[in-house]
Amino acid sequence: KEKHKILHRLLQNST
Amino acid sequence: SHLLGAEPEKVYAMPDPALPDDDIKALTTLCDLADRELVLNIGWAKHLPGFSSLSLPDQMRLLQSAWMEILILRVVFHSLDAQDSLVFAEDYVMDTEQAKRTGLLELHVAILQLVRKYRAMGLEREEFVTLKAIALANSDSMHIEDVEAVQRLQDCVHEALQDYEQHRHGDDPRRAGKLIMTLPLLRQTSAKAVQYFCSIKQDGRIPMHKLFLELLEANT
Repeated sequence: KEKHKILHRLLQNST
Repeated sequence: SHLLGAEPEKVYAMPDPALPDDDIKALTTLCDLADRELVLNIGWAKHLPGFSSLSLPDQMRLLQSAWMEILILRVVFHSLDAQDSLVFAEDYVMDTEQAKRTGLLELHVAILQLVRKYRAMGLEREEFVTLKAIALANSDSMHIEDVEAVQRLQDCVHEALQDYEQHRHGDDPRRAGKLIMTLPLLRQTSAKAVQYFCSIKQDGRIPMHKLFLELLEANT
């Protein structure tokens, strides 16, 4: 998961 | 109408005028455009009915498998009215000669095959947005946690396509199936594109943004 932190962060953002 | 409303805004390629007009510039422009589109596509996915209720790992797996198919479908749809050119953005159209010079010819030819297929069918915007959602839901990731939830998402977008075709193309009962049958070529073309950009990445001559790199790495 650490390898895909940007995807992870963008999916978590509530935009 | 939900899918039409969720469509991401238009993106411009904005090639750097300070760079000399060569293959490095073309590939840099494409990788930068792809990175920005990916950010928008993640926002788009979150608007698909049922996507956000999937677990975060499953959302990630679908996107990691389907991102290039989604990018390519957009180029294909925007290129339907162009003649042997690919419309990557309103301000970035590439013809076969340019593709040849950039080392993109094989990919260019493969994407044009999709363009011709959809042009012959008269692909409509409603069908394009639904196919994009189907490509995401049907990305065949190997490690889905909740297979049933992903199946529900697939059923939902599949049903949307069938409903649309029944109402708009009742005279061609096979149209939904014909559209679905274009997806293997999309998958194949996407694999070619990922392979190509992975080799570009290994060359190390083209600057790539982090999200684009992250997703390329998810496929290797």
